[in-house]
Amino acid sequence: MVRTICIANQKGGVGKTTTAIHLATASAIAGQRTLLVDLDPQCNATSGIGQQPLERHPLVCERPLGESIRITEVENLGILPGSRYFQDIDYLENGNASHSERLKHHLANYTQRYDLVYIDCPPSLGQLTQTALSSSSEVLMPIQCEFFAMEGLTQMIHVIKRIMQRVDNQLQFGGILLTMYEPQLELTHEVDAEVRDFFGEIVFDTVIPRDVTLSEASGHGQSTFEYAPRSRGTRAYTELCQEILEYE
Amino acid sequence: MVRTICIANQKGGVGKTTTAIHLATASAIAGQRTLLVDLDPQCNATSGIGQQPLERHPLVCERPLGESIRITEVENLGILPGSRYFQDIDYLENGNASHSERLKHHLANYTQRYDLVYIDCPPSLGQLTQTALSSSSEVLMPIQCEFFAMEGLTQMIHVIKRIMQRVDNQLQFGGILLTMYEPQLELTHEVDAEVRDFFGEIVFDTVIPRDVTLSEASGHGQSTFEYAPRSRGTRAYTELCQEILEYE
Ligand SMILES: Nc1ncnc2c1ncn2[C@@H]1O[C@H](COP(=O)(O)OP(=O)(O)OP(=O)(O)O)[C@@H](O)[C@H]1O
Ligand SMILES: Nc1ncnc2c1ncn2[C@@H]1O[C@H](COP(=O)(O)OP(=O)(O)OP(=O)(O)O)[C@@H](O)[C@H]1O
Ligand SMILES: [Mg+2]
Ligand SMILES: [Mg+2]
Repeated sequence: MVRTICIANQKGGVGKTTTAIHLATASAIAGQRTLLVDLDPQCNATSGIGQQPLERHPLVCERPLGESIRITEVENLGILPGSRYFQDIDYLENGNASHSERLKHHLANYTQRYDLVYIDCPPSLGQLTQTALSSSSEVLMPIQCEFFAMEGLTQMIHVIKRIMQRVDNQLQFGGILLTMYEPQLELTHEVDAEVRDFFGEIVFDTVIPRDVTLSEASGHGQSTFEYAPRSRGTRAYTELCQEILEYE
Repeated sequence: MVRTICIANQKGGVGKTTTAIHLATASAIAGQRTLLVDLDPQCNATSGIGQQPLERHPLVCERPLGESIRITEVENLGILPGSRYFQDIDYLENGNASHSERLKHHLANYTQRYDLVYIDCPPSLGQLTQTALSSSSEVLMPIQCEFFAMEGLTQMIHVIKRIMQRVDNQLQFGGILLTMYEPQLELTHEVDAEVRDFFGEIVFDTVIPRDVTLSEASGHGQSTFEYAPRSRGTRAYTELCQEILEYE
């Protein structure tokens, strides 16, 4: 199976989409043939790199995935766009185990031609996220240094462990990433210390600082690699990508 | 029907729970008998005011709601706690129209004894949020001054309009609230101007500033009315509450 990193966290607004876009771009720039899959009905990953959502969701159509994948302005980076079409989202969210198997095969058949795949998930632990987790080799969990972000972690870990116990499982823990890090705030250091105490090794050394260029860039349909190449956000995601590529 | 304000937005991390907790507290302090309903499987509203989630979700059990409602340390404020029990969340999320009718009646029967009800929703447009919307008299949408937050608004408004067109509908637009407002950032002013251009009157005059005491307070199981009564966050939610109570 191709290395497939699922970026998931039930808590909303923790930087899942921003991490998916910037890690995928950093990997492509490092020479890895990279695919970004947008499973979020908001389609933020699709518009965040300047692409348009599809009418129908590619994972639900009978068309081979290859026909839906778009190449982007970044060399080595392809995207499987999302769709806002309600019936397809409903089908993906409320499905049963058998069609989640179908999705899994649909994804696996096409990703062979890539070195790395990143999947951006919606803020939920429903069927869509569980299907993405069971189609992945690793799960990466972005969290903010906030109280509410800590709360949801145990519930999330519980769901991941349940998927890891399944017979055909290949899901490993990819790591916890601290995002929107503000070293001048005491709360940031308190949560940082607590997360590292509790989860130890699996917390990435790299933290992503709060950097407004990361938000501004998405308004221009670009990553900060294009919009603000020397920003702190760009440097942090480059370091994180190196950490991930060494980890293999 | 008792005035029931549903706090909803599919976009994650925009301040739904923080707004639900602080508006409910401000209303209770202003003398309104207030009920806060936690419909989010993360149960952030429940823990954010120092309560424990329930084993089973009160809206799914046969027990009358009254038995699940807890009084809080704030006079006039009661809470219907959430639950993290997966089967109940699944049932609420994947339900059909007939059981959403049941939930609606279950909620309506018990809320008569309050002046105001606030419902905190998960970051999704699924069945649970739609049930909450159709059980409410108003919908209040918090948004951050960010590009991705703008993106999801049209999709959200589309779902709300669909519910408003139903026969038995009593849902009105309660307003759009700008949260985590940072006047020193250009992006904040750009989004502020765009939202007010597009949505005009329904955008609240009051904006909620980014204020770390709002995050710190939830770590202590309190609102800022207790934790930091003179903070900017407390003042802003007091003003917002006045705007809402005058609006009646
Ligand atoms: N390091 C950062 N510094 C500043 N802003 C950031 C950073 N990371 C993300 N943001 C901004 O914060 C908001 C939330 O981030 P993002 O949308 O990536 O989170 P998400 O977890 O994907 O949200 P959702 O749960 O809705 O899918 C966005 O507007 C984004 O531009
Ligand atoms: N005005 C504010 N200033 C600073 N921090 C804030 C503010 N409002 C909310 N926060 C913090 O931002 C994070 C997101 O807010 P909150 O959890 O209320 O959003 P939400 O929309 O309910 O998220 P979800 O989509 O996961 O339900 C929380 O950690 C909260 O403490
Ligand atoms: Mg996202
Ligand atoms: Mg919330």
